[in-house]
Amino acid sequence: RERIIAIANQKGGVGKTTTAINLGTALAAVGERVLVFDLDPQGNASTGLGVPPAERRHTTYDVLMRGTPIEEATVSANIADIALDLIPGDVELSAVELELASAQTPRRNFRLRDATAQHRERRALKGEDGYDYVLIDCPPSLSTLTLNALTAADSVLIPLQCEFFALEGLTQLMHTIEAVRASLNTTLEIQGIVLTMFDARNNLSEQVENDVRGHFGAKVFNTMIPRNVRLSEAPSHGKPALIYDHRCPGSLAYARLASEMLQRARQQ
Amino acid sequence: RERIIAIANQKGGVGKTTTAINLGTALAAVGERVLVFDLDPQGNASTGLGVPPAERRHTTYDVLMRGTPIEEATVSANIADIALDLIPGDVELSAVELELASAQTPRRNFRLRDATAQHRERRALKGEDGYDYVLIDCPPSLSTLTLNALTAADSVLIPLQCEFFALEGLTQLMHTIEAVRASLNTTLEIQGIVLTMFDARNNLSEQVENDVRGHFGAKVFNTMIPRNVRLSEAPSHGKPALIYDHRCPGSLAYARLASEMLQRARQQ
Ligand SMILES: Nc1ncnc2c1ncn2[C@@H]1O[C@H](COP(=O)(O)OP(=O)(O)OP(=O)(O)O)[C@@H](O)[C@H]1O
Ligand SMILES: Nc1ncnc2c1ncn2[C@@H]1O[C@H](COP(=O)(O)OP(=O)(O)OP(=O)(O)O)[C@@H](O)[C@H]1O
Ligand SMILES: [Mg+2]
Ligand SMILES: [Mg+2]
Repeated sequence: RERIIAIANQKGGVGKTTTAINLGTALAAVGERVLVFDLDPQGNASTGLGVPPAERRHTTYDVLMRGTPIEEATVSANIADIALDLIPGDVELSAVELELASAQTPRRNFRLRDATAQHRERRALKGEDGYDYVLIDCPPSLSTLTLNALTAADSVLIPLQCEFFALEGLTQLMHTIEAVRASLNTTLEIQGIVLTMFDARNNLSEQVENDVRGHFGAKVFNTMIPRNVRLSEAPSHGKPALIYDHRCPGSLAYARLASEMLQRARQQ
Repeated sequence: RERIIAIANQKGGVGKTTTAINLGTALAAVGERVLVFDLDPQGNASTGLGVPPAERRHTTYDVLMRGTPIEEATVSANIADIALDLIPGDVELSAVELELASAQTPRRNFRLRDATAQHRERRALKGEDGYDYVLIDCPPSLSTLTLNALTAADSVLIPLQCEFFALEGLTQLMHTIEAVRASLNTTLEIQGIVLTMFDARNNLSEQVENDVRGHFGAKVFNTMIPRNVRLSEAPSHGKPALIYDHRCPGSLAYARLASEMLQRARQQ
């Protein structure tokens, strides 16, 4: 059964997009059927998966606002011989907030949930399998786009940069997840917290790790993503780090994160 | 005369808050009268200037949405013997987008501009001097909060992280600035682009620097802010890096940035 995971954190620059791209690629590399949904007006996940703005005929804006079916908006990411699908994002998404607000639409936070539910029904009618994982890359805010992702998702994956400001924002994020669970999506779970940009050479990283593991226990993945410049070089080549340099520490960490996630899913 | 500078970039985690805190402190340290306006629902600038959530009686939300006068919402930041004022931010700000949208208010992007204009008038009537610099820390999006900042500002300071994704977002930001200049604020200028988290050990930083200087020339400050862990440690002590460790490379760079800015202002 398809599992929809929102990759969310309103703090900026914590590794949401890098996680969507590389976790998605690592899952696809071991045979999982993966769709990445780029819900960020910056469209970084689309660029990092090798689909530049000129190739984005349909986007997540079309799915949310124009009723374009998911299967029509999906393109295959250009990454070597790995099958991974993408619905690109683009700057039109930044208009969603105001367009949905002023229309006073009662279901403004359910647009994505309705679209994914209809997609599942159509697939089931045709007897086709769906995806194993749908990863939604969220923008750095708790606005209508992120609320749509949290309402459509089965669970939330929280990348947490090993920095003080990132830690400060975690409480707000947890409150928002609680509020969504109470009203918009009662079955929303926390997939886990993944520590990113961990730098063993500085105390701050270890302090944040100790704080977070102390507070959230088993919700925190054992796998940590180290700070690794190869992860930030890969997008300029339009490739996930797993393809750009599959032996670098960043790629190895995302491969480990994928297998830890699959292992946890089997145990449940 | 008071100069209002919006510190903006919709890309997350590029150093907007760190620049607001440390550039503000460096300007105040040399005798400039400075007000920092925390327009981010995360309230990071307030924390980094030593004003925790419990001490935020009035916030920028009150100024924008409840008509609280600026002088009433202002507190003095707790930083050693340097005079620097702050209007704190808090999570209530994340409601502004929807509250202003659904009210269909015609001047929803002028709330901050009106508040600062009224504040200047009141000061002039009393024969009081205003601030020399008002620095507005913006959230990572091009939403109503950032549009309010761009509409109220004399100029925009753009922190640009030396990374590929940050470079990709610059075009969108420039389009937005153009659009604001064309409709909401005809005199909006670009104060400059400041390269942040520059790491001389990796090629990516140098590539980004060459790209940006090649494209934007004199608009790019000569001063670059190096990646320096002391800058990210300081907020956990509730202090600007300039107070926490005034000799570290990060603090020295922000002191240089302040003097470069003052020098450029004198030349104009
Ligand atoms: N583990 C890492 N090591 C080094 N650099 C990284 C790592 N993870 C991400 N980066 C880089 O840090 C920057 C921020 O990461 P990314 O863009 O993935 O974060 P984000 O949370 O998606 O940002 P936004 O909030 O703007 O959407 C990017 O330039 C990225 O290439
Ligand atoms: N030059 C630097 N060297 C090292 N770390 C830095 C530097 N500048 C900022 N940081 C750290 O990087 C993280 C991101 O910086 P900061 O929060 O200032 O960015 P921002 O643009 O305000 O983020 P947001 O988009 O979430 O508002 C913070 O944890 C900060 O402490
Ligand atoms: Mg992103
Ligand atoms: Mg900030």
